[in-house]
Amino acid sequence: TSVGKKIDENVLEDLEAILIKSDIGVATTEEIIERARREIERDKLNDREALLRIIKEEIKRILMENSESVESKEIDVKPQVIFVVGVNGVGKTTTIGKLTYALSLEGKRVIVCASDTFRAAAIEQLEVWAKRSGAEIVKKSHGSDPAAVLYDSLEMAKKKDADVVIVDTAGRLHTKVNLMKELEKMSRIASKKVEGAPHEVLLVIDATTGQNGLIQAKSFLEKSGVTGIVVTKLDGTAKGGIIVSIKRELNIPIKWVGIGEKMEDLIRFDADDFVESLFS
Amino acid sequence: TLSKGFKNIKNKLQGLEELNERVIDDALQDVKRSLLEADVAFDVVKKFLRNVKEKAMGETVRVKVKHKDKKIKIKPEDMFIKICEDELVNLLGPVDASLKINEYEPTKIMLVGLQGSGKTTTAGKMAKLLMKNGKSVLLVAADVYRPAAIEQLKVIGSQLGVDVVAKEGENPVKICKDAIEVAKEKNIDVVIFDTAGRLAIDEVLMKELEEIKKETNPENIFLVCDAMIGQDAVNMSMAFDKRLDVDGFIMTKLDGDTRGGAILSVKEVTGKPIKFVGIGESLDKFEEFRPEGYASRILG
Ligand SMILES: Nc1nc2c(ncn2[C@@H]2O[C@H](COP(=O)(O)OP(=O)(O)OP(=O)(O)O)[C@@H](O)[C@H]2O)c(=O)[nH]1
Ligand SMILES: Nc1nc2c(ncn2[C@@H]2O[C@H](COP(=O)(O)OP(=O)(O)OP(=O)(O)O)[C@@H](O)[C@H]2O)c(=O)[nH]1
Ligand SMILES: [Mg+2]
Ligand SMILES: [Mg+2]
Repeated sequence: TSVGKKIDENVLEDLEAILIKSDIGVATTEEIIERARREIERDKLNDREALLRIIKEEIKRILMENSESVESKEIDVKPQVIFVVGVNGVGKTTTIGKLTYALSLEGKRVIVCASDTFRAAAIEQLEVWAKRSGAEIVKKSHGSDPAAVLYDSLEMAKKKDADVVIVDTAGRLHTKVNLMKELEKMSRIASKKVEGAPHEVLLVIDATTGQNGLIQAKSFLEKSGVTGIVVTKLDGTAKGGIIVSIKRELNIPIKWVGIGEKMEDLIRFDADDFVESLFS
Repeated sequence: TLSKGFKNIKNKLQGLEELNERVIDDALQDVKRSLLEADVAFDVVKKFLRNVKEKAMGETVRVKVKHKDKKIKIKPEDMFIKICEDELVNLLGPVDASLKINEYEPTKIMLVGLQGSGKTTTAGKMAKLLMKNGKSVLLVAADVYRPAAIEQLKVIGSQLGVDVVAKEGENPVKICKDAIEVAKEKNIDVVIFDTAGRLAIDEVLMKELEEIKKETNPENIFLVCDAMIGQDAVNMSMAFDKRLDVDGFIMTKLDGDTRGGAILSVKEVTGKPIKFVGIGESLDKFEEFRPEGYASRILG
């Protein structure tokens, strides 16, 4: 009936507002709403509950489609080399502390590489995390070449038969050409020293980030390669919806979620939980 | 300075003799999309569109009446875009980089905000700016939680030749109170409190900020906000403002390519001014906020 159709328009607008307010973005929201609209008309649906379920399913589909298992491939090469990259202040160093802790619980021997040689007390900050999480740290003096620290850490890893090397990099806005080039150089050095390295490049995205997060992901994907996303600060009020657009447009899997500032506050990404929290 | 969002609107309106409601509504759809893509808060966008429509409708009536049989002087698309830009500059402004100064005692500046927004770096930038204007500064490390936070501020202090008050594991409220005494003893003009990043929903830590405010009575409380923040800018700024009655915002990391719609959002929902902007990592990358520089960036 035409009355039923009118209800759906208002309900669709309310749901559109929820999606926009969670930073899912205009284009992705339009696509989700459009698909939902077609399904409603096709199935002659008329209640908000059915519509909400359709929208949730659509978002889950975007998040889970095409992404091979979140487990990084069991690599025979040792050490596995993980770069952690992203713009300033998003939680890279803290995430490395958490990741090291998670790996150490699995019995892995981890070396952290202090390749942020630029920011005040960045090395000291990583040292605290290394101590807390049971990793060994490789560092050089403040201001030294990040690639030189990387090289040393890969040497050390081979010498000590470490399982994983996690590389902390300086925060960098993707618009800074020379800083992005620095990452490319580090990738080259890693690949020369360890076959297939870096095996994992984790882009850290702050859950409060708006549409610039998609531009960040595109840039880092292009310049340094990105094999997975860590979304941090999801313990706040921000919904982190930008990762839906990132997944939809770039198909980068979301691997980890930061939910606090302590060592244990890192969990594997779960699409169902994420989608439920969008609407809570 | 129009980029593709507004080029679209210009093309749509080009060649029209006049604006009417239908044409305005159509152009407003493009404005809505552009502002949401720029991270302006959803409800702030709605309000902006209403204001612009009202002015645009008013303008068409005025122009029609004034130029009864003559050709309209301003092209409709230019008029519409000017209304949008003027409205945005009007909402963002006026310029206000003022600091409340204490005539008899050290002036206090308290920096607060979410984790990673740039508070510690901004403390250094603020100190450098004040020193450039002949003021002496004391930096206070009130973040006792983050690994090497005190060390970070000490490095900044030594780069500037500024003393840093710090005490590992001490209560931040006490640190700030004691720092004021140090500033009085040493006859220092300005004290800057660098606080730990925190979530606005963290009851314990928000109470800590209220306690620092109550015990030290800072003349200036600035909310340091990352310019790439999205829709959460509304929740965040309202929560901090409600608890602390902030004096203004400092938007950081504007040297990137974020459109910065949060600038409009936080100003609109709290009424508090944007005082300064951070435009780089080094301590000289800091300036007063001037709205005209950001209107076209946000509008697109
Ligand atoms: N609430 C919350 N805070 C977090 C989370 N992850 C990191 N943080 C905080 O965010 C702030 C910045 O974290 P860092 O690890 O220094 O971020 P970074 O990306 O290494 O920063 P730069 O190296 O300066 O670019 C710190 O206060 C962390 O405690 C999280 O999941 N939740
Ligand atoms: N590009 C750029 N980077 C900035 C700017 N302001 C701060 N940063 C960087 O952002 C990151 C976080 O800065 P901090 O000063 O540690 O942030 P914070 O708010 O004190 O962080 P917490 O104490 O953990 O809450 C660092 O890498 C800074 O160098 C800016 O205006 N532009
Ligand atoms: Mg770091
Ligand atoms: Mg800090």
